[in-house]
Amino acid sequence: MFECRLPKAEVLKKTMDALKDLIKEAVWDVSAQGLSLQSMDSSHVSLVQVTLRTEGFDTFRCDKNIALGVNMDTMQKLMKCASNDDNITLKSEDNGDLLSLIFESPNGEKTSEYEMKLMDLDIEQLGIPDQEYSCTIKMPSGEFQRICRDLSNIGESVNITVVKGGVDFSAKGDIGNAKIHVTESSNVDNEKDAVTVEVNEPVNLTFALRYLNFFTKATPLSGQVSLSISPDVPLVVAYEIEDLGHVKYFLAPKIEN
Amino acid sequence: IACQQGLFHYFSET
Repeated sequence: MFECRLPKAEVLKKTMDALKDLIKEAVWDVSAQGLSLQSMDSSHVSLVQVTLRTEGFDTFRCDKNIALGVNMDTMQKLMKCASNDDNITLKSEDNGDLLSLIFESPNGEKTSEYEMKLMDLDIEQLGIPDQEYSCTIKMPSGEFQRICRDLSNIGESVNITVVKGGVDFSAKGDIGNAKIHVTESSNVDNEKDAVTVEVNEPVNLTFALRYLNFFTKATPLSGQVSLSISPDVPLVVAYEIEDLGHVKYFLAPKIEN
Repeated sequence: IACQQGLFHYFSET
């Protein structure tokens, strides 16, 4: 038996919004540690990894590890039936083929129960080594979203150059070129507005904007985004979900031929 | 021309 309850459906709705354009199907792994998901997009260029820790739930019961195979589009559609303020319970029997989603209004006057058919999915899982990165940039998530969107008007790729004290995001295309320089904040009152740039060694890498724009669908989950970059390894774009976990995206770089 | 790498180039299947 698996059963968990979150005080606000909003966070799970936003998480589904962050995933559904990138992946069509996925498996939620349920264990005593919480819910987790890892899936590559169909082209095997990017990967999303979600962790929602037990401690962030109101209640969490998992008698036995289970895998819930879901169609993301279906799950997102059902989640949209919840109001943001509703509390939400997810429930599944150990060998069941249904996931129950129960939404309860804050005043307790309305309870909606949906049952979603689960799928038997065999999804490739990749081993992602823990590693130190050459550079880590933290910046307002809305600013990163804006940069990715704006540079998409110029080209298909963004070149990210990190040096001490700042980052250049640049794009080239048939119509022209663009360069956006973001400087590390010297003094900020609000942590959410801060830009921090940690540099162990400067890096310069190129990534497809198409995928970065998919990743920025997670913007409503967190005021800040972190970009971890090292030469010749996938970029990590991470959004922390307060008190609950994270959504992390990995994107393989483009290499000069 | 920049060529898109795949994730299998960096991570292996578990």
